[in-house]
Amino acid sequence: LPSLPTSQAHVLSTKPNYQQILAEQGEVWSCMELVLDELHQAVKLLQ
Amino acid sequence: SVNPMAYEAQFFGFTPQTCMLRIYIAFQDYLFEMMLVVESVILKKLDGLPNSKISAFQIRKSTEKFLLFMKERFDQLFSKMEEVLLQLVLSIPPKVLLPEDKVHEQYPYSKEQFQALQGEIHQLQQQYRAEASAGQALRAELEEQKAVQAELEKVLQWFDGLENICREHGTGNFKESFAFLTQNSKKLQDVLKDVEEKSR
Amino acid sequence: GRAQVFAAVVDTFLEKLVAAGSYQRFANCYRCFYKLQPEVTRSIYDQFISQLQTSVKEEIQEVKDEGNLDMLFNSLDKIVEEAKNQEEPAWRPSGVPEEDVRSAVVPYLLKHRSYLQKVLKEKEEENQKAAESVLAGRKRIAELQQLIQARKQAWQ
Repeated sequence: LPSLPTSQAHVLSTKPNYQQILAEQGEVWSCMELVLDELHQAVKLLQ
Repeated sequence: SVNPMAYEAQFFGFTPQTCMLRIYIAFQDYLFEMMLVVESVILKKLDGLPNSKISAFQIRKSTEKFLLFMKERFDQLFSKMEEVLLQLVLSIPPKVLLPEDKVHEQYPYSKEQFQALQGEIHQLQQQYRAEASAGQALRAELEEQKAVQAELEKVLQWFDGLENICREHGTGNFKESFAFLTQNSKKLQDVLKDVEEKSR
Repeated sequence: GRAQVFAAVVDTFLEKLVAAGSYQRFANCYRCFYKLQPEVTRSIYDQFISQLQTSVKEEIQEVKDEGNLDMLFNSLDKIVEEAKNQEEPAWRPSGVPEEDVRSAVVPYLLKHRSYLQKVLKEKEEENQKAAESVLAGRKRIAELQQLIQARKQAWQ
């Protein structure tokens, strides 16, 4: 990042952590995996 | 003190004194040369007059006498001429500024002002460099965003795909159909129970 | 103008020189030859003077040509004419090059400064636009995250 203050310093200093955002998707997948497993069990049970 | 006439030298391309010196030496050379010519002509004439009792030495004396006089007058007249030319013709009046020096009139910067201007330029250069790298950082983040958006949209598409599959197999709203399934299975269980009792 | 004054002064000088070197004086110095050959003396003197004048004039013309003096005199006359209402003594070289060069450099520095101000302004505007797209991008990503969370919770 530039050493001097710039006109868009406030934007640059509030940059999100995109790696973390992508990492969070991992949690969505594991959650969905759980949901579908449960569903699978339920359907088996019904059958 | 001798006025170096540096400003005039800047304008003329030579110092006025140099110009006058050159003229002085040239004139003096001519005078001397002419006198030599005069003397040689007279001597030649004398050669044609065998009976004349005039010696070359006498002629040389005459030449020196005339030349000495001319030289004195020459120096006097020349210094007057030089004085007039240096004052009236080959000099630049004190209140006159040469066109190429207009900047000195327009921008009479003191050392401090000059340094302040340099400092300001340096500051602007720094600022520009900072803005340039800020621009690069912003464009880099835009690139990053593209990749992240693509990933997230893929996740959503996955959800869409999942629901499309369910829909394709007749389960529009999963919750309702699951409730419906559960109800049916309960009825089925009841019916099953009924059938068993009757069969007993 | 200067050119006329120059010519006039040189002519005056020549006239006076010739006047100083009069025939009487010439004949007086070469008295012994003059007594013998008065006419020859006269002719020699006349040629001497004429040649002297010619040489001087040629020299002056050569100096004028070499130094381009006529053009310089005229241009100096014009410059002096333009400055005739000037009151104060004009600037003169101080003899310290570092000092004198300052004013000559200032126009370029001022030009450079305004150029830098211009490109800096353009760059800031460019960054403004980029920042707006970045913020829009962030907003969009946040929305996508919320959508994903919503879909996930719906399934949960």
